Amino acid sequence: TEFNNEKLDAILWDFKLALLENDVALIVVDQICENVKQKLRGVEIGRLDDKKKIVKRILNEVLYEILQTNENIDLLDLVSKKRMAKEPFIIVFVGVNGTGKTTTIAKIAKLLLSNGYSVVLAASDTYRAGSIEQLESHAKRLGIRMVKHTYGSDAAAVAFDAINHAIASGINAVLVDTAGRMQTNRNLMFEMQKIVKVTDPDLVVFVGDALTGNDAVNQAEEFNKYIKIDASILTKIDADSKGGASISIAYVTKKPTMYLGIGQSYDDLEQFNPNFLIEKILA
Amino acid sequence: RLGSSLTDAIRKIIKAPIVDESVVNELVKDFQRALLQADVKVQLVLEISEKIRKRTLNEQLPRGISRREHLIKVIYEELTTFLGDIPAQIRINPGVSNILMLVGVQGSGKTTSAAKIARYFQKRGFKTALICADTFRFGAFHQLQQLADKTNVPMYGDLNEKNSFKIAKKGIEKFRSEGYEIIILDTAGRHKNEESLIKDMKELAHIVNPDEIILIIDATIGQQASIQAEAFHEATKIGSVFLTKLDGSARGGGALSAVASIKTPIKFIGMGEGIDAIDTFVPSRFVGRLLG
Ligand SMILES: Nc1nc2c(ncn2[C@@H]2O[C@H](COP(=O)(O)OP(=O)(O)OP(=O)(O)O)[C@@H](O)[C@H]2O)c(=O)[nH]1
Ligand SMILES: Nc1nc2c(ncn2[C@@H]2O[C@H](COP(=O)(O)OP(=O)(O)OP(=O)(O)O)[C@@H](O)[C@H]2O)c(=O)[nH]1
Ligand SMILES: [Mg+2]
Ligand SMILES: [Mg+2]
Repeated sequence: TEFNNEKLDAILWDFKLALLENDVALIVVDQICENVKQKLRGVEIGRLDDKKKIVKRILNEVLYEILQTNENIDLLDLVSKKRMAKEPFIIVFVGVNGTGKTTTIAKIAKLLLSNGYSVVLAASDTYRAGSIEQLESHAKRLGIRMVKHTYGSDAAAVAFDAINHAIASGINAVLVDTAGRMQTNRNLMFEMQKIVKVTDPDLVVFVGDALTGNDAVNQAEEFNKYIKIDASILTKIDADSKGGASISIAYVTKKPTMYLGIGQSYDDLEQFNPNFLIEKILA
Repeated sequence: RLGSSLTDAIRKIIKAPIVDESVVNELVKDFQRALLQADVKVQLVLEISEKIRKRTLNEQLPRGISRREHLIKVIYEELTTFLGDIPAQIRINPGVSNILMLVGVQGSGKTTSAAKIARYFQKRGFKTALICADTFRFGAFHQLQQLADKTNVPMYGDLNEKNSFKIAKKGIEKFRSEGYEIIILDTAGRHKNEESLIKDMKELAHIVNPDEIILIIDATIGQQASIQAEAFHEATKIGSVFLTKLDGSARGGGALSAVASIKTPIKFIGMGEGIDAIDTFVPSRFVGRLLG
């Protein structure tokens, strides 16, 4: 027999709550449940089958499909290819205020350095108090150069400068730090658009905070309207978040989650593993 | 966004010919969705919606009020019960140094809010000062210094001192001896799983003995809000909450869940990056935002 709709709804309800409690956005949870129901349409269920187990397996598939996008990003491989072409690999980091962009840049820089690549930083957050000093401290700690102008200067110009410096000095990667910005602020969205246009980066990385709730969907959607997100990094997983926001963001952007930020130190960067995440959420 | 706006749901009741059990159940469902999408804690949503359903179906209808009006009244009551209905203010004792200590999760807006609070009180004639007791984050000193300079409030910090307790003590002694009435202490970000950092915070509060410990909460926070707030409250008694980033699209249900859990009033809100983007918290406005 086929799955009885009422029984299916009752089973899905518990999984729904689990997803919501793990910060998967409501409209994404709705869609996930829709997909599960679709997949179970016409599927024969034996009277003695463990119905909950069957739904869990299908749910696992649906979540995996959202997270496992067809383009998996191997950062080191991409950077090495550009090095062979004698061009710098350019990454622009964007996201709303306080998500961990600047710290993540330092982590990525450390990762590249420890794999033998040279890095230069671009202080393209020319707005927030202390942003240039913060990034500069990271540059000093890492022993790499940072290109900066003054506060209030043009963010795109700083990035442009850094890229030219990288080309002239044969530096393998340029990491561009940008100011945090609310997706509801159109002027800042246009500024971000300009930075991406001017730098023509190899990757635009959206940095999201794992503690974010339903707003993660709105953030990813809006940012995606102005610039095309190539990949996401989700930070502060160590704050006890299961990382459900990565499902919301992946659902919206259809792009991979590259790394997870699991702490404030340079080595607190973990390769994203969709199965591991799904396991934790459905536990 | 079907069902995400509670005002739409309420409009449905207003249009409904009679308010019977099916209308109430339909409303409660819409209500749940609105609250979930607003980031209210899942268990709290289930509790509130069940209460509303019971009250509207079982409560004796007060005289002269329609079933419809009663339903709307019940919804409003159940939501504001956690927020209080009158705006709460920070109590400043005149003629002494009042110490306000800011704590919260990484990136929630402590440093920015510290400067905003300083400006708020300075504008009201209080002699106000800032202390940077965040010795961990790169650029924290410069960030607070630059913000302090914007509003001409003195800031004490020490780039060569790694011990935040020493900085806090020195800063308070200095500003207290100079007759400052409000001393605002910015601290490093931390979350509930960083046990040593939570312990540090506890010790700092013990040393400094602040008049009020303010928990900074980001309006975009989701289901973790109350869990984090409880951990902070368990370590040091939180006096009030400062809710930041309300200029975004987040509805703030996480913050509501947090204050519902630790029973602490929200006294300030932040609606922008500028140091003037601060306001006192008005419960009714917030409920409006929550309901979309
Ligand atoms: N626990 C934890 N903290 C993190 C993580 N990533 C960043 N942080 C902290 O989050 C806070 C904000 O980090 P920043 O790098 O300044 O964030 P940002 O996005 O650059 O902030 P704005 O430029 O102001 O928008 C800092 O205290 C970081 O140490 C993480 O993965 N785990
Ligand atoms: N749009 C907006 N941004 C805000 C608001 N409050 C703070 N911010 C921004 O949020 C980011 C983080 O603020 P901080 O003050 O550095 O946060 P913090 O809690 O001190 O961070 P840590 O010290 O690293 O834990 C910065 O980009 C601020 O400008 C607000 O009300 N609205
Ligand atoms: Mg930054
Ligand atoms: Mg700070």
